[in-house]
Amino acid sequence: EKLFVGDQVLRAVASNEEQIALLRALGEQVDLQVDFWRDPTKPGRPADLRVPFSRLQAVKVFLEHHGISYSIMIEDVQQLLDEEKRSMMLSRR
Amino acid sequence: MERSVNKFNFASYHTLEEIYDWMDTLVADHPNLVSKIQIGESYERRPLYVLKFSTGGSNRPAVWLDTGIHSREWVTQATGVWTANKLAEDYGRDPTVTSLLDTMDIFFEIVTNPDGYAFTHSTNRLWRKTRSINAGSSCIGVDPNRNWDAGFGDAGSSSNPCSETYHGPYAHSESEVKSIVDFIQSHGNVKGLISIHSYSQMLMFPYGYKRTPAPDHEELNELAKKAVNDLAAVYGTQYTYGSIADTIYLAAGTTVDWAYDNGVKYSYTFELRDTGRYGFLLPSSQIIPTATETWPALLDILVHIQQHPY
Repeated sequence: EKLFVGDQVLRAVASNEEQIALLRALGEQVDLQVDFWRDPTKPGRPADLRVPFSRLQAVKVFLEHHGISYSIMIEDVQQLLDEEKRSMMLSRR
Repeated sequence: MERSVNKFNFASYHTLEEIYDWMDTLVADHPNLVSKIQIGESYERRPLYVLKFSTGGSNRPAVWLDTGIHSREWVTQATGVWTANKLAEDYGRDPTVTSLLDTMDIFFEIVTNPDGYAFTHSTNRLWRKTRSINAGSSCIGVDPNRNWDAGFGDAGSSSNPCSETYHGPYAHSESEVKSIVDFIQSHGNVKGLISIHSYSQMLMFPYGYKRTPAPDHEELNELAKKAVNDLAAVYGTQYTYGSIADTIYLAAGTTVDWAYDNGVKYSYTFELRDTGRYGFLLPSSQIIPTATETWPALLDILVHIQQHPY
């Protein structure tokens, strides 16, 4: 089973079209393995990207370097997945 | 396992097997209203089941509903189960639902991408696409909402099999998509289609593959406005609405564009709530509030279709 320990989902908000293009380019960088949960669409609209733990620093440096504001929407994806599994087990029991 | 729909916990996420089992109990509990039909098989040969809500008649005007075409969007399949149960329970009790089902049929595919859904339970919770093998690539799967013959391969879809928006080798290459195409075309009297996704809180209509407004833009936009207002009235969840191209971006090869281009005038796609924090991992405690707030919006669209035959 694929684990997502330490993976985070960042919520980035581009303030202009240039930053939208930068976010899209980020998504194209295969080595960063960014998984957009919510694609960049318009300035001011949130874009959510799941980033593997090992790529977090690089992605955060990219966002900060280009002045793209972001927050951490999900601190640890695996924790939420574990909770989800626990609640299914409880419901089933 | 208790074989009664009342024992089914709608406030929990369920496996594919549990949902398929539950379908049989719903049919058993409402034999004069609900039947289960199979419209095809998935890539990995799982049955594609559709619940048919009909009180008789012959080839009545029909509405197609689907949830779960992107497998990781779990709140959509769960909302599908709750909504199907609501339709069955309310028939004969709620005058609006009764009138709807006395004049129209509803076809509801709850797990539209069963391979992907099974894979989210067994191996990768965040799987989105189908599970078909892409010749010449180690990457698996096609985005079933970029595989429709409506601007196929254009902007907003990718020709890279490793992309989450890979459109596939050709339009309708995915049996999960082709089965719906064949069903709707052979039925010939489908008047509305609602494809349910999560999680950006939007209600959208054609077009996605071009910026030209659809011929029915004004009517579709007004109905969307009413629907999102009634949805917001339940828990205050704010939605945006409009054509796909205006609301998010150009996205080619989508379900609703194909339906619209093939004569289904009332063609909508929902993006359900995320309450701002969980994205695809919406806690199961949010399933019933999500389904409950979505219901009035769905009903608005169904009633409008009923009252505006074409």
